[in-house]
Amino acid sequence: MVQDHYGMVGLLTFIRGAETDPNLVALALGSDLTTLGLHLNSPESLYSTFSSPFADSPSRPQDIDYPVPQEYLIHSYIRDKLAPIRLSKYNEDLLFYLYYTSGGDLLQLLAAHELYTRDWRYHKEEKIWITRAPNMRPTKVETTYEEGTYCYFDLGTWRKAHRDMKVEYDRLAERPSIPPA
Amino acid sequence: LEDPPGLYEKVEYLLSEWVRHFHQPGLLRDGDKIYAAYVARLQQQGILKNDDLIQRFFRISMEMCVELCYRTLNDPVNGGMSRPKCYHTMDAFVKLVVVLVRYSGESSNTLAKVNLLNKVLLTVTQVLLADHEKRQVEFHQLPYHRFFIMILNDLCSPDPVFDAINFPVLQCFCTAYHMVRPSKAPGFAYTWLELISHRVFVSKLLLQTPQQKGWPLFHQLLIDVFKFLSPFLRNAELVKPTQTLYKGTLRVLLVLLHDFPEFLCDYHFSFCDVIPPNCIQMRNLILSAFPRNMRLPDPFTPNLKVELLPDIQNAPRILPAYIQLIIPDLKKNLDNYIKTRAPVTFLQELRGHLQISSEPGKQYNSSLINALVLYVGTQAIAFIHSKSGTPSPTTIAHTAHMDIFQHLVVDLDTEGRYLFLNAIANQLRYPNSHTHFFSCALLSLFAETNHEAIQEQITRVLLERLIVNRPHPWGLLITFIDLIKNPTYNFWKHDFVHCAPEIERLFESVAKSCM
Amino acid sequence: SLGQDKVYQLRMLESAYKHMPEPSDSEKVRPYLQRTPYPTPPYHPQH
Repeated sequence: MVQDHYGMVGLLTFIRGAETDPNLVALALGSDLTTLGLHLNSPESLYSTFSSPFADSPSRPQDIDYPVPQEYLIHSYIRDKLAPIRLSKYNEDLLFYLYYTSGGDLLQLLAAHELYTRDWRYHKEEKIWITRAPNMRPTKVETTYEEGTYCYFDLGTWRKAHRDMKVEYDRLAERPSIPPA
Repeated sequence: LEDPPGLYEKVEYLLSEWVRHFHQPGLLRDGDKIYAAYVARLQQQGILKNDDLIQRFFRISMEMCVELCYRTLNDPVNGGMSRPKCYHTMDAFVKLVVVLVRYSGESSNTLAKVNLLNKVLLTVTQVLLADHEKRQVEFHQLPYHRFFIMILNDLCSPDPVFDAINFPVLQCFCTAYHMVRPSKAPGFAYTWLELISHRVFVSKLLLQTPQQKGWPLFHQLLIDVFKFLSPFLRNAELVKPTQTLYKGTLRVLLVLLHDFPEFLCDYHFSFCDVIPPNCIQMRNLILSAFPRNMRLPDPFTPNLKVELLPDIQNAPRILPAYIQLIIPDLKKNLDNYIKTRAPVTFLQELRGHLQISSEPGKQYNSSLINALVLYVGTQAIAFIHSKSGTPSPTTIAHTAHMDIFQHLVVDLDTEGRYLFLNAIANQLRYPNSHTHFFSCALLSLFAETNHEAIQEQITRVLLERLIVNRPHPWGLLITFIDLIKNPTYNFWKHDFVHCAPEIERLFESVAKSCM
Repeated sequence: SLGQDKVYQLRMLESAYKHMPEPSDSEKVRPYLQRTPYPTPPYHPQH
């Protein structure tokens, strides 16, 4: 057989080496390219939301600058008149919007905190926000869970809906802790 | 040459005045008036008197903005506000440049505007390179990043003045980016990759510029990053910084594969020429591109008759022209041999043309090998088509073209043979005449040889391309499937298939997924 | 082995790695609702 780099023995040596050295794997055996944060099966173009070669997610809609008519750019006129952001004054629809569009941002945490204050709870497994349906007590309450009809926020339809659920308390996220500043 | 006395202070004053104008609330409402008044002021101060002064003005302004950014970034008092403060200054300077470009010459004088922009961009690149040289590891990319991104955004916004000069503007940017490419300014490499892959830049260059005029410009920029990475990738030992740049480049290629596959199709040859042979996944990514209007037949279809697919009659486009890579004398002799099969000594001398040193690992001119293989293949396809035939192991056998391939595969040592076989395998892509011919050629070389070492190396070249993570080019899959399924090749009887448990398992696993 | 110029390039790349570009470097200034990246718990949607 070919004894140098260029035959099967060379390939075998490389494969064996790659089992212990991740650097060798990166180039030749490669990596799962679907884990690079690009929606490779998307029917939409990727370039239009491409954030950066070093980002592991696409740009959020609010991060994509778009040329708008000059008349829309009124910030310099009204900046001194704008109220500071106070999540406690916003309705739930806006809170959910801020929560879902601010992944990995402090704003998401603040929105989650405010939703918690308003008795919504985030179900870590179902990945939905739920709250007890108004005027409907749970049908069963135990130390570790309860059952009944709950209101949840449906991200797909962007509205509240109801469903019967068994809610294990340890599946609910705690109140988010906000940094002191 | 020294700046004229007093110019520095004058520029400092004018620039500070501009930054104040830029951030005042009335700019939106009274923009045109403010701009016109400021341009008049510059003229009055003699700044716009001649090209030399204009260039000095921009250079000094850019140096001041850069200096301010460094002071801001290095001042611990600023903390999290240091970046916004840098944006504050750079955005104002960018706006000044955009205003001056817009008002340069008459409104219909596009040449004046493009010339001025070109001057500014080249001046900024010179400032960058000088800064990079001076500060070395203390160099910071932020001011230049901000400058290039913001000015690109402004010049590519819908605007009748800038719309009329859109392509020349892009050319200016491409020239500037090429000047500060990673091999010239490695401290700027990450930002550079971010700049060339910015959504506005990519869409303007690859999509919105008519007749694909932007494609050669983008091709050059990709070649720049491949050439920079190549020596580090060749060593296969990736430190984190290089790995990050490599991964970033993969992301850019994935976007191109998804949104602009035709671009990768057209330029695959030159990309594969600069990507090291051990970067198999990156190369596969490029080779697996296919035109969006094409539907690839499932390579695992039983009894797939590749020779009956209509697409294999069509020749792919290969850009840029690769024939220039073949030395004229060699090409003349090559053409002569193909035509007359004479002189016989041509084949014996061929290796000498390809070998450039005796240092192991660097013996051969791989670009020449790639060009030679592709050229001989395209000549073979034309010859077979002229005989109203379709390439197949039968029709390609005993041609002068296969003589050349068969001679090379025997005469070259293992290193040369590896490069030669890689050159053939680089043509196994989507259904087209090149894929079909080179697939037949590779299988024919496997079948016709008496040397098991040659069969082993053919298998090695195919297998290493298959064991990497996806994607895999269509032509690679159908060639390998034919090799393992077709009894002509007696594949499973070869010793190298069973040389080690890992290899055996690999073949079985690949064969399982193929079957 | 890498030549001297490649060793230099690697050294420069390594120092650039310590201050990579940030997303806001490529975005217009948004004074009202700026980015405030924060490590939120992984069970919250990240993208």
